[in-house]
Amino acid sequence: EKLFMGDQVLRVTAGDEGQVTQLRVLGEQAELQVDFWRHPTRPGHPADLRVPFSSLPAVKTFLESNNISYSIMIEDVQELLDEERRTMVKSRRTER
Amino acid sequence: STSTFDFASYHTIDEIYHWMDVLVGDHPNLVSKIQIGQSYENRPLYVLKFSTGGSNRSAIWLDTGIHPREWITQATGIWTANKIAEEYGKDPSVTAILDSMDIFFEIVTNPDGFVFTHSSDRLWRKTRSINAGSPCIGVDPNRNWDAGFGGSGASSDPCSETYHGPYAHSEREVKAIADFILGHGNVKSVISIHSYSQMLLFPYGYKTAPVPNHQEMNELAKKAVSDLAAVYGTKYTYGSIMDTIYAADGIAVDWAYDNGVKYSFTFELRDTGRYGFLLPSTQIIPTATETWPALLDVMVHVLEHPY
Repeated sequence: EKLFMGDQVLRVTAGDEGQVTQLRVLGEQAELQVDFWRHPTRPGHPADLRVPFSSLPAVKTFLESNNISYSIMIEDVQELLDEERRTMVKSRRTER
Repeated sequence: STSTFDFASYHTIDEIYHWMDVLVGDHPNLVSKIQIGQSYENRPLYVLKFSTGGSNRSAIWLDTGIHPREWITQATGIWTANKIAEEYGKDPSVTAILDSMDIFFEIVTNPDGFVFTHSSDRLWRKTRSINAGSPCIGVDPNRNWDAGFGGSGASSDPCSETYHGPYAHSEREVKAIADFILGHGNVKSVISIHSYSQMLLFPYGYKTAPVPNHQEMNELAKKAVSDLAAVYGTKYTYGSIMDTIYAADGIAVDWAYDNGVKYSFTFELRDTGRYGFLLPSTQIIPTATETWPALLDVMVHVLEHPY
């Protein structure tokens, strides 16, 4: 099973069209394996991207060096998935 | 009985398929389960048919889960299908719709991908078909439709999450729906439910030209999102896909529109700003509950505007 330990989902808000373009370029860098959950659309609209743990330094450096504002929406994806799994098991036990 | 089913929990495909049979058993004169095809890994593609009789009535198509990792959409689909069954004979709008139209509801639209999210990769988005010549698996089923297929609003890279596939309708899951709708010939609305970003969208995504009934679609979307917001205050945006988000090529509702289905919409469900599409199961019923009035607005409009 694929695990996502340390992966984060960043909520990024491009300030102008140039930054929107830069976000799209970021998405195309295959080695970073960025996975857009909400695609960059236009300035002011949030884009969400899951970043593998190993790519976090590079992605955050890219965003900061281009003055693209971001926040961490999900601190650790695997923790959220583990919680989801625990909840499923618990409700299934209750249902049974 | 469906009353023992936990609508506030996420479920496996086996549990969902079992629940479908229970729903049919609970409502034998209204609900039936039909199979419109098989997935790439030969899983049945089941569709719930809500019908009070008559042959080849005009119909509404609903689907959830074409992107399998968006579990909130299948869960919303289950709640909504149960709501439709429960409200027939009680809610005047549901009763009026089903007294003269059929509703087809595919809940697990991408079963291979859905099973894979439970077994191997929770964040899987595509189908599970093998891409010849590439190590990467799967096609984005909402870039595989024959409407602007292969345009820049999709990716030609098999490793991309928005890979459009080798040719339009290459994915059995997509072709099954397309064949069903064309074969039926009387589908008047296609509503495809996705997650997330709180949007109610309508064609086009593959071209800038507005659809001929843009004004009507926009007004209907405006009313629907207003009624949705009235439930929990969840604010949606609405409009054509091209105007509201971005160019998206090869998507279901554009194909439906181009094939005569005038009332084609995509819902993008709630965005709490904290979970993306990984909404905790405690949010299933609130999400489904708020979406219901908007869905009903669209279905009632379809009923009241035959064409």
